[in-house]
Amino acid sequence: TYLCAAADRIGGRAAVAASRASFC
Amino acid sequence: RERFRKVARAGCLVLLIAAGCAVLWGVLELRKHQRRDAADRTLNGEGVISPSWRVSGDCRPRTTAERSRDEAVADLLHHFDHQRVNPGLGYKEQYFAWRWRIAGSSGSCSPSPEHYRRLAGVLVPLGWPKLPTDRSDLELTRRLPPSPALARNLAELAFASHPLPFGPLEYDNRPFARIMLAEQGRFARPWGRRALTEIAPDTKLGTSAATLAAATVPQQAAPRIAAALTAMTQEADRRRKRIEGLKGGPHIVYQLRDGERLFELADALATAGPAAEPHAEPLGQTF
Repeated sequence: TYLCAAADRIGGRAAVAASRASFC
Repeated sequence: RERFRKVARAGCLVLLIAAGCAVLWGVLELRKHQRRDAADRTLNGEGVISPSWRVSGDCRPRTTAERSRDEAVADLLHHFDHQRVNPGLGYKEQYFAWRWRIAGSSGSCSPSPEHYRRLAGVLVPLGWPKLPTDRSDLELTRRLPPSPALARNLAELAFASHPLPFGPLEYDNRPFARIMLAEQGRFARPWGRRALTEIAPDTKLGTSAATLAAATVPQQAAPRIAAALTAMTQEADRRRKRIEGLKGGPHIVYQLRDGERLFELADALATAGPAAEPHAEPLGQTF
């Protein structure tokens, strides 16, 4: 969840990568 | 025959000395290894430090009984000497540092901000927090209003030249102090450049320096944190290839400690805010 939350906070491509990850 | 006996005796002696040296060397190596493990546990053994935004959440207003309890504990201020460490001061720190909202929406809100302002007015001019023996005083700084003096006091701990052990496992308190310093916002800027030079992917001191640098000099910090993330993913990739070469099939390539450093770096990158976006590629690769 740390990784997913960090990616969501950054937004953009990072958030897209997080949305594709099965564990997010 | 006499000569043969002498040579044999000397040979046995040499063998005995060599065996003794080998045992001694083994014992010394083992102790060195144990010391290194203990130092690593002190410096890097603690789990991921939760940033403020993860700790706080919804809360319910404090009841009359709770408010009256807050007043009673705050009154300890008048009965205990703040110049010295004493049980009254320690209890008050623990009370006001308590994570009131940890229980989520069913948890009580923190005591009134006025209590924290009064506490800051008394404690911060005394150079507090000083050499913490537990976490309460550092946890409490998270709730006090940020100020240049509090940032200066925190920086003394955050950049101490030796570990500041706390708790039964003697974890180092410096990384937590660095995170608390990062939460001082613009008052932490004087330590941004130093934090920038201490960013590292493999130690808790290095990842907490990354958070501090991201909070203070985000434009310079973001590419360096991204480079640290890349170093970690590349190392994991090398490890994966090595393991696959030996056994075949997919394997877990991040060890627990690496995983924790990875979370900390990801969080540090996010702390850089909009400056992180152009450098977020390594985080994407991590997924």
